[in-house]
This record gives sequence, C-alpha cells and structure tokens, in this order.
Amino acid sequence: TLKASGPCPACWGATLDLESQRELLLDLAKRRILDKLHLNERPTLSQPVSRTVLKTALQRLHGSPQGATLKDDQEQEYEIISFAETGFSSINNTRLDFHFSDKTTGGMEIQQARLMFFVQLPPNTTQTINVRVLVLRPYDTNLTLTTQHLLEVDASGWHQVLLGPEAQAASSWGHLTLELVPESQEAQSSVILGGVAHRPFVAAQVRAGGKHRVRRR
Amino acid sequence: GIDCQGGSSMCCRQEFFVDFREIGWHDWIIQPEGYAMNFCTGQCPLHVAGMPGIAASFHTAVLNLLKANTAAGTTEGGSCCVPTARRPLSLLYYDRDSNIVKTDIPDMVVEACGCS
Repeated sequence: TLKASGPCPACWGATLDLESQRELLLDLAKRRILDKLHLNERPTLSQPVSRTVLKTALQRLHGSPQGATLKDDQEQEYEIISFAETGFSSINNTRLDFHFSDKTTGGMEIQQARLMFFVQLPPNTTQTINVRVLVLRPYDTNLTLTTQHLLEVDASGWHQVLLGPEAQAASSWGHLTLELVPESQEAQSSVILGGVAHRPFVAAQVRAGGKHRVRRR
Repeated sequence: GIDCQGGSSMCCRQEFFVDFREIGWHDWIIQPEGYAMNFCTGQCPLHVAGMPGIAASFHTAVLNLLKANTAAGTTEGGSCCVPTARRPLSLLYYDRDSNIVKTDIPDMVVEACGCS
C-alpha cells in the first residue's frame, strides 16, 4: 500500500540476514500461490494418478480448445481433469463417479464438461452407448436420472461426449455420477475399458466467481 | 525496467526463483518446476519518480529534472520501487481429489520494476 508521503512500506528492513530474507520470500510465494488457488493448505494426495494416466489424458485433450485463457476482466479460469472412480459396474453397465473438491469448485461455475472414455469393439461392428447422467440433488439421498446421451460408436478408441447443464451443475455441487450402458451387449467382457491407460475422465472448464453472477431467468 | 546487478542501489528487478522440488511441492504441482516470483527492490530518488525505471527520452529527462528541482526541500519520499509489468503463472496441479487442474493465475510473475 502506497501512502501519499513518507517512506515506502517494506516487508523487511536491513536487519534481516540473507537466509531470513530467503525464508520470508519462500513463505510469501507459498502463501500467494495457495491464496490464488483458494486453498488453505497444500493438497494431500490420497490417490495419486500415475504419469501414464496423466500423459494419456493430456494427449487426448491435445488439440481441444484450451480453457485457461485470461479474459479482459482478469477472471481466473480453470481446466480440471477428473479421473473416474468405478463402482457398481458390470458387463452391461459401467458406473463412473467423479469428485470435485469444494475448495476448487466453491464459488465457481462449470462452463463445459466433456466425458472421455475408451471403447473396445470387435472389428467391423458398431455399438450404441447410452451415457446416463445421474445426479444426487441437495437434500436427496437417491440418484436421479436427468439426461441421456446416445453415442454411435463404430471403431475402437477414445470417444467423447459433451455433457449438458445438468452434469455441469452436479459437478459444481461436488459429485457427478455417470452410467455407460451399451445398448446391445454381445461380448463376454465390457466394451468400455477402465484400465490404467484407459481410465475414463471428465475434462471440465471452470470459471471462478460464478456464484456472484446475476442470472436472468 | 532494469535488472539488479551488484552494487546498484537504484530501483531494479531482483530475480527470485522458487524451486517446487526444494520446498517439497513437486508431488502436487505437475508443471512448471518452479515459480519465478521476482521482486522489486532499490531506491527511488525524486527525479525518477513517476518513471518506469530510467528516463526514456530527452523530454522526460528534462521534466524529471524540473520535478526534482521543484520538489527539492519538500517532503521526502512518496515514490516506491514497484512492479510495472507482470505476467500470469500457468499451473498444472493435483487437487485434493487427485483431479488435475490447469489454470493461469494473473499477475504472479514480476517482469519489470519502476518508481511509482
């Protein structure tokens, strides 16, 4: 803070030695980064993602529109890659759970969310995949089916689905559940792969300060 | 702006790099490997007040000289060595749910300093 007159304010005087100055600067840098990321402390990783998975996800996203660009009003934007936790899955049904931390999404608006998943098909076959968006609404204990996306798949590989506003809202609340259901299941194993290199993920574009925006209905 | 070199006490940009491995943050910050924070340090004599760093032209030099002469004998101070240019810091990191987040934090890296 600058005053109209008087000496410049400073964080330290000439009394600090070099090592103390360095410690002070490191502490300042740490606190600055955490503040800007809306974190109270550095995250402790409970389930670290392997470098292989990370590399695959980033390669899949290569060429897609980059979300983290600074706007004129200096709003901070984020692009989040959330890897799925699989549960209650069978050959005919793959359920994917995604968690978004409160500290990351608190007061933020998810602008776009894309699901990316790997499908393995026998040669010369097609498959229709039904992607169901299940939402756990506030003050509710059961998942509610909100929307479905039908995707025609004619080759093995990575596929993506642009999820709608319901999925965006669920992600903003912190939890998104998706079900992937092949419409005609003839194979002996699931066509949707979830191994280390093929783990499904959601790529979301987030804007900070969403809750403060006025919406017109 | 000018970068600090040994012996100068004038307003300048001091480079300061925070190595994420050194502070034990390399496990959750994927990229970059460190933060080039930098900071501004040094004195701002009255005749360079209002100028980003050093005088840019003959005209500004004359104006600054006039300013210094006019202000001589009045209250000292009021001009500080502050950042005049900054750029964002791009981060790729894991949040506490092990999601991967990419963001650009504005105004994090000091690129140039000058006297306010």
